[in-house]
Amino acid sequence: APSLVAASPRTWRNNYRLAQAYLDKYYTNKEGHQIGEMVARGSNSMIRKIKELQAFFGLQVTGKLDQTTMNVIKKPRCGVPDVAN
Amino acid sequence: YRLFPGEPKWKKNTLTYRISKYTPSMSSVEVDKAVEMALQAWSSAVPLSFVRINSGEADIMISFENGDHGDSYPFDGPRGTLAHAFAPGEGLGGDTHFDNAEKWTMGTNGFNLFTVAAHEFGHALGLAHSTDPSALMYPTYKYKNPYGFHLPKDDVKGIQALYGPRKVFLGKPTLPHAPHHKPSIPDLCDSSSSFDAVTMLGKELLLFKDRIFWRRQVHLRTGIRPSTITSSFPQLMSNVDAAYEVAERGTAYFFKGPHYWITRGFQMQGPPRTIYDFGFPRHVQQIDAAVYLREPQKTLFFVGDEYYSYDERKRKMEKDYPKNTEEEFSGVNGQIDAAVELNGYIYFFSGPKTYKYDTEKEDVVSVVKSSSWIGC
Repeated sequence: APSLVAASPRTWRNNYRLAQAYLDKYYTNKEGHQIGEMVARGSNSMIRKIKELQAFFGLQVTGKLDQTTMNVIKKPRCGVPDVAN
Repeated sequence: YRLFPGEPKWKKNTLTYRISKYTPSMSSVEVDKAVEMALQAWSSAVPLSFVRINSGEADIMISFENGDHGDSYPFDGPRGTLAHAFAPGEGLGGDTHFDNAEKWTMGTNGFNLFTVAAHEFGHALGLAHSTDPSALMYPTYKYKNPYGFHLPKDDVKGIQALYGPRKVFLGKPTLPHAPHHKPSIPDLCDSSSSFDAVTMLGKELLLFKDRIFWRRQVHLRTGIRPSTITSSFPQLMSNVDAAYEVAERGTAYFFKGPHYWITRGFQMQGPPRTIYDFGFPRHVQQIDAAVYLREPQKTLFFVGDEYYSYDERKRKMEKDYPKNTEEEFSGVNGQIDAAVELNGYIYFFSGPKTYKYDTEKEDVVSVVKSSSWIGC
């Protein structure tokens, strides 16, 4: 799973869930075989999506849920996916 | 900027919108205003017009929704997702939903509805999220002041990639060396035609003809100035059908085809609306003339050889109309091109003649040449 910087297990779990929901919502192309892909490649798929998110927002592309990435994820935003269907 | 895959866009230039569900966070008047201003942000950059309708299916259906509202994109309560909109297309296409769980405002406390609506309408017109942090189409919320807002460059480029730039002037092309500030003025002194529309606007009388309008002080025959309609009312372009002012409200109304625009002085208030807001039957496609009568606070709308009466206090069309114009206004002959009330008289412009109608005597008291109004 993506590593986190200086987070307690509880914060880690919360951030992970938050990020997963965010990436599913805004960085998942719903036309593809979404469920199959998630099962087959698990966290690798999430890392790829984190990288996509970081590239979109002009952040350092690490594939990790660092503080800067979490700050973006926690911002209020438009519900239209960044990866358009 | 980025476009949606397949680059969906509207195939027409006039789009309808309707606000079908409001939010308790704001008054409906504030919501209407924020939506109007947000649409205007886009229509100022591209040749698109937005017409509000109050019933039926509009191209852009706007609503405030809670949680799962049946479009596969449920809202998540306060913060998080604020709104979403669908790319241009039939059915859900263009529809714009706001999360009713947010605190919507006109200011900075809570989420500014203008800011979010302007962003969402970008989607409804065909723009996807931009990666430029200064763009309106950047995905995260950043307050924008609605007053004096100008579309950022990235968004202008994006929307113009779909619809092209808004043309300032739609008349015949001018010669390359023709000066832009001297429009060709219709030769009204020799013409048998009349004005398209006449109205007071503040302390001035405005007379419209084709692409030109004349401004004059009512009691002065000097200093009558022609100018292009586009120079003062870019949205109207040319050929205004009718106009009237409700001086008590400081508001004027300009009609063109099935649309009308509201101004305060020369300041346009939002995008065009549909004349059916007034209660006209659907077969009425345009208004020939309009005149506001101060004392009864009623506006008469002339269409063909008939007229309608609109109660400005109740904001409702009166029953038992339309009536035949010639039967009700003795001495006024022919179709009414324009009308205005001055000093208690109604002046009816019909072709080369203007009838001065006395509402007390219920008869025409004099007839003058229409062109005399601009000094001919």
